Amino acid sequence: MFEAKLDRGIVLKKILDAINQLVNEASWECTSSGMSLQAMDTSHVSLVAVNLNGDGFSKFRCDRNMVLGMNLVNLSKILKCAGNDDKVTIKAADGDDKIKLIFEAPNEYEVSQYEIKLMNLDAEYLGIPETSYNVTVKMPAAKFQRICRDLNQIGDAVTISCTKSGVDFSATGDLGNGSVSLSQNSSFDKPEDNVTISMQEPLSQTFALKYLNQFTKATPLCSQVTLSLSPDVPLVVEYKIIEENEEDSKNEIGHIRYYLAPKIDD
Amino acid sequence: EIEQQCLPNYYDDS
Repeated sequence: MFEAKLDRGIVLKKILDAINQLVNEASWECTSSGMSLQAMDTSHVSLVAVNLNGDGFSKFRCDRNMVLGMNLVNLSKILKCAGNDDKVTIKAADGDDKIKLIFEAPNEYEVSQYEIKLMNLDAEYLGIPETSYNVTVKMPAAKFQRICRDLNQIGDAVTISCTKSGVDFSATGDLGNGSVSLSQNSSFDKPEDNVTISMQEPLSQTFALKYLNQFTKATPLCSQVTLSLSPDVPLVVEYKIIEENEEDSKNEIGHIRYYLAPKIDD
Repeated sequence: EIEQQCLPNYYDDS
């Protein structure tokens, strides 16, 4: 038996919005410690990994490890039927070929139930080792989204260059070129606007904006995004999954990490 | 369309 309850349905909606255009089908691995998912896009250039901690749920029970393969587009459709403030419970019985989704409205007298068929999906699991990255940039997620969107007006790829003075995002195309430079800054009053750069050595790598723009669908999950880069390894773009509850307190309940291989010739 | 490396070139698939 598997049962997981989140107090705010909007978190699950945001997670699905962040991944379902990149991957249509994927398997959730459910263990006593939480739920996780790893899937590559069809061209095997990018990968998304989601991790939800069991203790981030208001109720979490996993009697034995389960793999729940499903169509994420369909899951997303069903989740659109849940209110943002609904409590959402995912239930799966051992050996069953479907999962149940239960939405409880805040008014406490309205309960909706939906079922989704499970799928047997071929496992395509990549072993990603713990890596020490040369450059780590932590910046406002909305700023990163804006930069990727704006530079995609200029070209298909962005070159991320890190030096002691800061980080440059630049693109070149038929109409010309453009760049956005950020330097480290910190604000006590608005920590969500901070830019933090940690660098061992200067670095410059180029990535397809098509994928980065897909990654920024996770922007509503968290105010800050972390970019991790090293020569000859894929870029990692990480968003914490933050649940804001009624008292406006924020709990980190997991993360989404996107991996993107660099452009050829880099 | 720019040419991209594939992720399995970097990580073990199991």
